[in-house]
Amino acid sequence: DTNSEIHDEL
Amino acid sequence: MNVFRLAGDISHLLAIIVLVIKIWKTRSCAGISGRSQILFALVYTTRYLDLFTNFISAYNSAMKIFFIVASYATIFLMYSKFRATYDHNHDTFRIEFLIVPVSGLALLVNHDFTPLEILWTFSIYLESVAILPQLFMVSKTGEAETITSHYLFALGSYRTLYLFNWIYRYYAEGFYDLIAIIAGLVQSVLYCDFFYLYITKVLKGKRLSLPA
Repeated sequence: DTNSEIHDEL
Repeated sequence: MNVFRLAGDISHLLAIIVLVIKIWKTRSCAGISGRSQILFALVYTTRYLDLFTNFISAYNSAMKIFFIVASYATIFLMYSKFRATYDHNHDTFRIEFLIVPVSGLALLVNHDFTPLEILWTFSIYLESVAILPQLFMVSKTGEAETITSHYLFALGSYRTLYLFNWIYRYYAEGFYDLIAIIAGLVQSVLYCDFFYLYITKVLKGKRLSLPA
């Protein structure tokens, strides 16, 4: 997984 | 932002607008599950708390605010203004059967054990199943108004378009988020039956009715 805390999608 | 993501967002936006306009114009929320609408309000509220912590873009913030406001407006229309038209006898899906397991799963499987991240994860999992009370209601009454079918089609298409967005982002940016992808798959699969009926019936000008 690359994504944590910042979610740039809706 | 790629074309799949943009199409998904537009589809999501259209779904929400269609629902509010349907209720407003017909002065009725018959056939709409208030329980699904409560779940969606919960989804947007818990997911978009990052409005206060992260700024991504004006587009992103505007959409988030719109989704939150529209979801509460829908609840207001259903439970207050047009309450008399709310078909509560057919809206009987027990939402605690969704909220409790989804809460447990969000606590167990998340990217980071922090309050905001757990709430984000909760909202992703909850969104994947939030339509179940509505689909249950359609199956119970055996039919849906054509405008309700359009709403459901747009709402279901949005996450399916996001799946294409994630495939694109994986190849173009090396970005992927397994929690969102798996929940998005579940969410899309739940609509399959409805998509089939929509394409074979509603698009051919017939009303959506289920075989007895």
